[in-house]
Amino acid sequence: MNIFRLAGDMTHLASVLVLLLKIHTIKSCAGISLKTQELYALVFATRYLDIFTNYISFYNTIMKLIFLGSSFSIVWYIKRHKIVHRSYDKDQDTFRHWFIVLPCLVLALLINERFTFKEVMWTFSLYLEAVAILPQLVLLQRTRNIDNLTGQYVFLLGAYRALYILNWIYRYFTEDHYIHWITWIAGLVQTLLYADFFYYYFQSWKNNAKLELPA
Amino acid sequence: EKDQAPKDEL
Repeated sequence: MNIFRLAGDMTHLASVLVLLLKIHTIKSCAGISLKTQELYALVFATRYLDIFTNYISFYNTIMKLIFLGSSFSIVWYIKRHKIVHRSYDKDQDTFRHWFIVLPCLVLALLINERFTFKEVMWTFSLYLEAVAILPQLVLLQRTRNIDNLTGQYVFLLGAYRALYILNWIYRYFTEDHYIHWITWIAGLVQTLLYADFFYYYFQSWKNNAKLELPA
Repeated sequence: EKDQAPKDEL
């Protein structure tokens, strides 16, 4: 494992911890898109189908369990926790799951490395992860006061993707393998979706102003 | 001889 991959994983982990901190400690999910969280739960459920059959490392298994457990518990918190649920911006979080899930499923059935159930599900999870942030970005744009934790959560998620690209570039030059093109392209699309957010995030940071995305 | 990269990422 290289430094970019480790930094990417740690940033991903930090994003989850920031979100759990907001939900568990402040008991608020204001500004957080349940749609995006449900899509992430689906991403991990379909990607880690081989978690118990294909052992890679202790680190790998633990991280998979953390991402599975945290994504499903975040969804549970927003939907079922009495106090947390009250802060959910239901009327603003209007993105339709099916507009995202269906095209990803069709694309995974058409473009994959091998036409087997596990392989198609793995490919589907990559396509879905690439666009799962969209409901969250739409919600951010509609939110007048984006609180610090929500801004940091999205920033950390974007940073995680950017670090993964550096990791792939590093692996390309240091390892002798064929490239998983699907992973690269889906990952690149995913990172580009954050470009606009990054721009306004750094602007607000530079000017010491509150983060706000223009409609 | 190149082979497929292992799926060892998260």
